[in-house]
Amino acid sequence: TQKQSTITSFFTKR
Amino acid sequence: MLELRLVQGGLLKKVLESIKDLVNDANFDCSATGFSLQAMDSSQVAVVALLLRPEGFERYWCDRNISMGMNLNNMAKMLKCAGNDDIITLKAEDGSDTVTFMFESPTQDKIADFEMKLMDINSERLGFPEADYHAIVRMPSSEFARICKDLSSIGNTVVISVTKEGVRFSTRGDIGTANVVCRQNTAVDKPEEATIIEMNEPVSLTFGLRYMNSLTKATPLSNTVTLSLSSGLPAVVEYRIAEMGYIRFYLAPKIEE
Repeated sequence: TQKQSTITSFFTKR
Repeated sequence: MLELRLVQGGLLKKVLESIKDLVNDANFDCSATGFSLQAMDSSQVAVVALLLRPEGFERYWCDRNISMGMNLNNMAKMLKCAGNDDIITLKAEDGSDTVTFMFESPTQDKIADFEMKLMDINSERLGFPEADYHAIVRMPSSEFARICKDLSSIGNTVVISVTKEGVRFSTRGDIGTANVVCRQNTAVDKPEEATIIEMNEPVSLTFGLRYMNSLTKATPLSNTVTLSLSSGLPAVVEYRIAEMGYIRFYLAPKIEE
């Protein structure tokens, strides 16, 4: 099964 | 104070139509770099990044960096009142909690101004490092929109795979499966009709079609779309806005649990 990832798990907040 | 005069006002209307369903509220930033926006959708799956460079405006005046928080649905309502050929000017006084949109008809016989309340938005910006993508696909934006729309009537997710064969869009649903393969094609009458595939490594990623379909609302902004893909990383879907800048969407993939 697949789950939807989130953008914040890939990119850091500046 | 800020004053931005955009002769192609229809462009700003299209920009709003392409992002208002994805993002509710956003800060528009105005600086020497241009008129920009970065905002995430409420489920944190997609980020939209917009840049309209100063050169694209007939007048681009902002004497200091300004960030204006706007409700995009309300902004879209106001911009809908502008004609497609109207010249649009944005104006804001220092310290004001409103922004004024001025619409001028091309023949200058009708001038309207709409004042909209600004809002305070706490938004953190994300840093997007420069990446070497496994594959970059450039194709006609209308073709990409058509594929996303067609596949969403069959399934909820799309697998985008780039191989030597071309770029494959696949879905699966209760009623069956669908596959669309686009091969590189540069033998076209107009350059914007070409499909160009640059592949460093084969890549396969899965995305929610609901989000993909939402991104394709930017189709009227550009004849072509560029998909930048790397395994396990968000896709970048870019629509270039002629001579002015771009609208980019970063879309998080579905991953194995």
